[in-house]
Amino acid sequence: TVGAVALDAQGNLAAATSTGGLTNKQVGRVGDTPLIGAGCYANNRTVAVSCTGTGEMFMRAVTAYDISARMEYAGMTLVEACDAAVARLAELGGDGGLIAVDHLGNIALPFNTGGMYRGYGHVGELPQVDIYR
Amino acid sequence: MSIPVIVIHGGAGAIARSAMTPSKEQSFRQALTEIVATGQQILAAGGSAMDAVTEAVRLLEECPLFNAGHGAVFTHEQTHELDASVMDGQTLQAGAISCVSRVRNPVLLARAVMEHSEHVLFTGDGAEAFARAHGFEMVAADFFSTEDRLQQLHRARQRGGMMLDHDGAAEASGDPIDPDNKYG
Repeated sequence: TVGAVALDAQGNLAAATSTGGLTNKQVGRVGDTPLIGAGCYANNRTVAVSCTGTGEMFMRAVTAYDISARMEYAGMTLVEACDAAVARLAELGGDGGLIAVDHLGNIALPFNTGGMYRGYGHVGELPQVDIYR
Repeated sequence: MSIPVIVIHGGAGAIARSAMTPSKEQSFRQALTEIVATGQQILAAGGSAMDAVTEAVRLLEECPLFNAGHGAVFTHEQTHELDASVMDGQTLQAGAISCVSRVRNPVLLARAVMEHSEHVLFTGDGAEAFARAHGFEMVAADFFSTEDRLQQLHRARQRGGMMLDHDGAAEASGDPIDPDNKYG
């Protein structure tokens, strides 16, 4: 699975996610990637999110929207909301992570499994990439 | 005003950096760096967040290292099924497609659904009909296949399970599959 989130100069957020699914999956199985609110979500009032991992758990937790809701309704910061969402994911037995940027330009890249491929870059700065254990 | 920023991910796998060959790691790093830089250039030129994320994901789909587009994993039936979605935070408009197998860049189709349809999600034959109706590039079903992904499918079949995106331990260690990978 791949994805991207961004904040532009006009203060607008956007998210995109794309995948081939799981290796050896049953034909017709669909994960969280194309489900708005599960694997992809963006709202200028809160956050843009793209997820990757065990899709069924992201669907059950409605993870991407969960982060937005925690920020909007509970007043959590981006990091607090992302950490809580990933903890919820783990409670459900899900592996993976997500990327997120809020309306202020803060970013978060939480995960609970290895092999996470990430990159980010503010305009005017060098790109930062890493493969997280 | 906040500084524009783009963040990308290339998937989730059971394999950590320590299990990857140096050359493979360099390939991943280079691809990620170039794609982030492209997104930064779009934003620096005044492009929209939607344009930046669409192009970043399109480039990730074109790179065989990642599980999307060319380089996508195989289903149990040794086929490919691709899913994608986009969402615009300003308007709350969204578009998505699932289970397509002939559309070269699923993220572009998802965006077209958002921009040219009253609906949010099309799947399978309906999604591909929408693609044809809107002039999308269609490719042969094996366009998405790579030898690495085929070998990954064979290993998963032997183990009778499924795997997340990256099975780097096998090539790095010679082990047929990561013994700690609960998906395989």
